[in-house]
Amino acid sequence: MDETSKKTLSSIPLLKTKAGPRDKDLWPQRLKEEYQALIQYVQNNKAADNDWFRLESNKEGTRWFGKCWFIHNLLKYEFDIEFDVPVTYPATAVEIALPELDGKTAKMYRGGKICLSDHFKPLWARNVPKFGIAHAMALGLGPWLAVEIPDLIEKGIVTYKEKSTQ
Amino acid sequence: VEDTQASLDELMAQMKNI
Repeated sequence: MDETSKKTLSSIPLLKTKAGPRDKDLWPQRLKEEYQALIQYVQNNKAADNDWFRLESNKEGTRWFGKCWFIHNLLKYEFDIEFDVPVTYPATAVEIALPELDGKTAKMYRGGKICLSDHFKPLWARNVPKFGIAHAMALGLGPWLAVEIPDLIEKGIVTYKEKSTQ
Repeated sequence: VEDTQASLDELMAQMKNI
């Protein structure tokens, strides 16, 4: 892992509670910790002038959705994000999906779920339950966008959509 | 993460308003 990524990762707070979405007693506490870590990560990103995603969940914290942005050649590309929290979370990591890119790249499973590097799963497993959704974003989606989006743009598979002004 | 007095609703709202 490069030094910048290490620094980014180490500045995301670690989570304490090991609980999945079916744990009625401890899931609310885990969910609070997820939000705390995400809030800190987004604040860090804004301070570093790299505000690249937003996320929110349903009330139960089982379904998450949001947007991410990637700047390439001075243009800002926006993509929808969605994922569910698996029943075996946090032992099983979340599978982040970009549904708009489904079928457009080989680096994706059906439904737009991003394929992660071979490093991700063992790294996640070693850090259960300390890693959470914020860490999955930093270790998973961030690097995936950095590799895949420029390639998809260069190939013309992803094209810039100008936001309409009202 | 530090112990917090904030409720889950408050944290959700904070995330929305960042």
